[in-house]
Amino acid sequence: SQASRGEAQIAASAELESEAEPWSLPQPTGRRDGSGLLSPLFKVLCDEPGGAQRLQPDSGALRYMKRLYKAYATKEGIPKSNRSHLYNTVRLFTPSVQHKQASVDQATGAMPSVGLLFNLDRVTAVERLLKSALLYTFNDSVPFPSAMQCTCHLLLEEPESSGQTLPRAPYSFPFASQSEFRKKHKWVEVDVTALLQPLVASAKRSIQVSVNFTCAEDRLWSPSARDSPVSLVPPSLLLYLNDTSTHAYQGWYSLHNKRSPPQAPGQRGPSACPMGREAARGVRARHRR
Amino acid sequence: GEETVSSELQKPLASFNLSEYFKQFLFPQNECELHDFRLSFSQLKWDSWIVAPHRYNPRYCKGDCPRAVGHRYGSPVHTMVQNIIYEKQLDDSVPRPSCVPAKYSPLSVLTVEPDGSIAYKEYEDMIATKCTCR
Repeated sequence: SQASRGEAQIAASAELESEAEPWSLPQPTGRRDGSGLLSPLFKVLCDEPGGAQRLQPDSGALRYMKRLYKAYATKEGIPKSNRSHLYNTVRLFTPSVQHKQASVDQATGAMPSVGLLFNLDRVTAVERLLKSALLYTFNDSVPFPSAMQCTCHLLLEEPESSGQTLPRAPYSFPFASQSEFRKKHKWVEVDVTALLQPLVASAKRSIQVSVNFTCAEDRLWSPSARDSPVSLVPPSLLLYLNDTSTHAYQGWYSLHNKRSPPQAPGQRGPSACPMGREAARGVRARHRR
Repeated sequence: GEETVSSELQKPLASFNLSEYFKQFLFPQNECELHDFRLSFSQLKWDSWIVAPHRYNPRYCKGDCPRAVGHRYGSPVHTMVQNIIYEKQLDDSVPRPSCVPAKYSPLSVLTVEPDGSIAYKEYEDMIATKCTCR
C-alpha cells in the first residue's frame, strides 16, 4: 500500500506538472518536446525501450558540431566559463536539395543556383533565435585560388505547399576578405540572421531558399579576373538559440550575477547578435531597478 | 587503543602521523559527502544519439549526517530539531536527516535528433557539486 500510495502521488504530481508545463513530461516521439534530453530519461526510468529510430547526420556537419562542442565545453561536459555568447543551444540542419541549376540560364542570364529546404521541426517554442548562419564546408576537391572575393546571393522561396508568395528580394552577402578562403579554413559561416529572424520568430516549420555563390579572383592579384560561379557543397543552416525553459542553463545570466559582463563591445565577440545585446541590456536594466 | 598506539610508536617516527591517526576518531567514517559515479551513455543505450560527452559523472551524496550539522553543512536549525526527535525516538515515523545535494553544475550535451539534425544544448542542474543534510 506504501508503494501504490507513492505511485499515486507521483502520478498526481505528474498530472499537476503536465498542466503547468506540458513539455516537461515525456511526449510521444515525433512531436516537438521542449526538452530533448528529458523524455528519453523518463523512458529509461519507465524501462521503455531506448529512443526512436534516428536519421544518420551528415558527417561533415557532425565534425563541425564536435569542434563547436570542444570549443564550448570541457571533456567532462561542463560549459566553459570563458563564454562571451548568450546562447545555450546551437542547432545544425542539413538541407534537402529541391532543385539545381547547374549552368548560367541563357534566357535570364541567372547564375547557377541551388534550391534548399530546411525542416525546422526540432526548434521548440521556448527557444529564442539569437543568430543564424549558412555553413559552407570546403573540401579539397574545390580548387580555390589564393585570393578570392565572393558574394553569396540568397532568395527566400515559399514551399509550394503553403501557397503564399514571399517578396523575392535577393540578399547578397559579400565576404569581407579573401582570408576567409585560405585553404586551412574548412568552414565559413554566412550570417543570415536578418533574413531568417522573422521566419523563425513566426514559428515557421520549414524554410526554402535558393542560393548562388559567385567569386571573383581579387582584381589586385590578377587584372584578368572575372566573376565565375563556384559550385560548392550545399550549405547547412546553423541556428544559435537561447532556450528559455527552466531545464536549460542560463550561463550568461549567472555570469551576469557573478561579475558584470565585459563592457567593451569587442570583448563580447562577434557571435552576440544585437537582439542578444538588447536582451542582456534588458536584464541589466531590470537588475538596476 | 593503547596497544595500537604502543605498536605504532615502535615504528620510526617519520612514518607515524599522530594527527592522521586521531582524525579517524574526530569524524564518523561514512559521513555525508560527495561520491563519483562515472556513467557512460552506452550503459543507457543512448550512445546512438548522445555524441558528447562520452562519459558523464552526475556524482551523488551519501553518508550519515552527524549531529552538529549546522556549521559543517549550513543546515537550518530544523535539521537539528529533526535529529533530536529521531535520536530521542519521540516519533517512529520521523527519519534521521538525509544527505542530499545542495548545489549543481550544468552539463553540455551534443545530440543527434530523430530528423538527423544535430543539437548542442546546455542543461541546468545535471552534476551535484555539494552535499548537505536536510
